[in-house]
Amino acid sequence: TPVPIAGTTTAMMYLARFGYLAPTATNPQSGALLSEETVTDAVKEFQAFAGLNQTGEMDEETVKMMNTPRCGVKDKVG
Amino acid sequence: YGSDARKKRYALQGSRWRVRDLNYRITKYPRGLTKASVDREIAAAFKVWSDVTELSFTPVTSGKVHIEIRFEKGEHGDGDPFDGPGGTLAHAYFPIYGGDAHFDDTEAWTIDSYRGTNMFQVAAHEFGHSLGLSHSDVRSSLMAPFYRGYEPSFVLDQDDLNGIQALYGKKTTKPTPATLRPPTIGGGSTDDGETGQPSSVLCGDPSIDAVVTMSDQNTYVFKGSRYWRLTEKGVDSGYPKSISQDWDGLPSNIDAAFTWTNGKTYFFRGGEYWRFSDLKMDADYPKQISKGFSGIPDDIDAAFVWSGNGKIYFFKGSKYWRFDPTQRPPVKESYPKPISNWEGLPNSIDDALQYSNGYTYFFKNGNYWRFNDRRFKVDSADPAFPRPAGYWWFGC
Repeated sequence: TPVPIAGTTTAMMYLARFGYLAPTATNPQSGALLSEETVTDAVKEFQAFAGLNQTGEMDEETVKMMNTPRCGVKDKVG
Repeated sequence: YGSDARKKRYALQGSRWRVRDLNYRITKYPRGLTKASVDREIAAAFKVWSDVTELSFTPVTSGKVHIEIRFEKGEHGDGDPFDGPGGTLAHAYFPIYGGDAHFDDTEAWTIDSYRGTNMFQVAAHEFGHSLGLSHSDVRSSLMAPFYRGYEPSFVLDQDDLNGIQALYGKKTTKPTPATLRPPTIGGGSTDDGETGQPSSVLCGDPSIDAVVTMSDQNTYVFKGSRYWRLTEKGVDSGYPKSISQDWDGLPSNIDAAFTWTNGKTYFFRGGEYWRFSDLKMDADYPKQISKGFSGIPDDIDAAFVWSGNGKIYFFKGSKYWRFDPTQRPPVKESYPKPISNWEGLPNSIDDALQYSNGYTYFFKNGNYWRFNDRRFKVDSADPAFPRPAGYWWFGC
């Protein structure tokens, strides 16, 4: 199975992949700098979409939901 | 989207198909499941959407298609590689991007099972994307992005219904034949084709001997020494005709009939059965039921291929048998079982039919029932079942 989403990097890749962060956010070559606030907002948006408490933190429930098998289409389109 | 104060609901990507009649092809099948069972699950997944809109989905074996379906592993040419078991299960493209659906072939795809990943549910979700629906944040909806496990009594969520009907409108016709009262001339007309007698034989007493849809998708009803061909509106003009005239070798007063995946139609009467390829009887028939269908009794009431699993079922009195030609023996020791298992169906039926729209229908004494395969019970509809077969099928 893929590496469980637990660390910050893999979480950010998940958020970028499904439309909560700009795709360039996780591409070090493009040198994009992310503020903590941006990442926290992205986590909150994911939590809101998934019906979780919007803590902005990678809490247990959020990690569990990010590890749930799912559809590969982005959640945020357009 | 916006603050959480907003009501949770479906989302439209922004494109949709301009035509209603779409076709599809499975160009790459998964391992571990038969093609026939995959075909059936994919058709059922499309049916989730065609049941509530005017959309139709036709499988084709050649030429261009609207929706191509593939089971792939890892990188598969669209720059969005799959990630092995778990994680991403599948993805699909909105109409503006072509509508194709790809499934991760490393998943353990299953059918009607709590094990693995349910193919029907994931396919129905992906086809929602193919039709223009984006992910919904209503957790109970089909278009929510997270897999919730196998749901044996799956029902489309109101949120999904609102979403797809926002794109394609409501369904105006019910998925049953002859939904409109046929004109008085033609189906159910006063002349009786061959004998000049009114065809009140079906309308006066619409109980039947047998009903079957042949491989050419024509549906025929048999009663006594005569048979009728049905159209969308009722009985075709020029019918009834005599069985002996057109079905050389087939006797009158048959018990039941079904069409198998080999395109052949099998007719049963007493202890014998006949095999026809369209209207022509194959050589060396009739044969003994006890030989060709060991484990099945003589004098059956009904025979049909159930749309739920593609197996052959025989009904007689209050009992039923399941016949699986791929198994030895083809009828398990656990049969016969009571027909009461089929919730809502009566005993001693006339016959049953898997119609070209994929539903299985049961007929008895002038009434008919439509079966909901997923709920394994008679479908609930308005008007309710049973309904009069004369009015809805024979154009009376």
